[in-house]
Amino acid sequence: KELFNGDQVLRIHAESEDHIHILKELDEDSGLDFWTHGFSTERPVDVRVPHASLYAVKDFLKENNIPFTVMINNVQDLLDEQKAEMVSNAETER
Amino acid sequence: NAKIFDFAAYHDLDTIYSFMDTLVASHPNLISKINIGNSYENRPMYALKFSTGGENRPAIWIDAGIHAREWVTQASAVWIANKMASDYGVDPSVTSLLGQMDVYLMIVTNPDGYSFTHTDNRMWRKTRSVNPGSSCRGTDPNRNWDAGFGGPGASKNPCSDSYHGPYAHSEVEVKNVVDLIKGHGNFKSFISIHSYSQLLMYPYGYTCTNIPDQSELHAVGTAAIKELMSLYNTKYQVGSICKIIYQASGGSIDWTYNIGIKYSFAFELRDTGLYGFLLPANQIIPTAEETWLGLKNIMEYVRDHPY
Repeated sequence: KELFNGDQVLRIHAESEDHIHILKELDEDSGLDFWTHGFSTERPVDVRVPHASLYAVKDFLKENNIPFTVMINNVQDLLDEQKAEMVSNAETER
Repeated sequence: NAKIFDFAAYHDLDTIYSFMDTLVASHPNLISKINIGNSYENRPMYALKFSTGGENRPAIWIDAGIHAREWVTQASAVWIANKMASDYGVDPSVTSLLGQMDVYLMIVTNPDGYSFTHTDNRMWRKTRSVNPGSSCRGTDPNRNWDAGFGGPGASKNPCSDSYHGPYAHSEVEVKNVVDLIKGHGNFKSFISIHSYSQLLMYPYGYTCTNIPDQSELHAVGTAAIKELMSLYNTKYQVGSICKIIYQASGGSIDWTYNIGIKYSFAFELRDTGLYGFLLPANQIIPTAEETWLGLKNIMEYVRDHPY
């Protein structure tokens, strides 16, 4: 079972064509899981970043002055909640 | 039975499939379960056919879950199936629609991928086919259609989440739908449900050139999201895939539009800005309710504008 402990989902707000160009480079990094596609200044891009790459990616965005927020602080926590809810629902239904 | 099914919860593939049987059993004169073929790992692929009779009537296709991890789409489709069944004979518009047209609703369009999100990897998006020569599995089933296949916005790397596959319609899951649509020959609308981003899109994705019917489809989409937004004020945008998101080749609605199914749309359902693919189960019913209003508006337009 794939676990996502410490993975975060960052919501990145590109503000310029330079930012968009830099994000396209980031997209080449196959370790990142882009949840939304299409880089523009109108719409934020969400990307799940594995825990191991988190600091490097955040430093990279800061160095390039690309604003971002943390949309999901720990992916595995949400998955555990979802799983627990499904198990309890299944018990209720039984 | 369908009355005690928990629509406000995510369910695994077996539970969804047994719900389908329950719904068909509850509405034997309205709904039938069509096995359109099997998936790569040999799971049956089922479409629910809503029909009140007549051979090969003009029809509307709705699919959910072609991208496995977009769980709110399969869950919403379960609720919508039940809603359409219970509204027939009660809601005059639904009764009129099903009196003239058939509706095919495919709740789990990528059963192998959906099953894999429950057992192994909740973030899985693609099919589960083996890519010869690569340790990475799966093809993005929404980059595998014969419409600008292999063009921009799809990857030739089997390890990429947007890998287009070795050739158009290489994925049996895609081929099964293609064969049904071509074999039937009288579909008037094709609507594919994805999440997330709160968008209602029309072709093209593989090019930013406007389709000939762009103004009509934009107007239909605008009216549909007005209905959708009226319930919970969930903000949606309307536009072509290429212009509103980015150039993405090999998508299903480009192929359906190009074979003449004019009313081809793709929904990207809500995420309310916080959860992405991990939308909590307590948002399933509100999402399904608002989506139904948009869907119903499109289907009414299709019913009233035969071509």
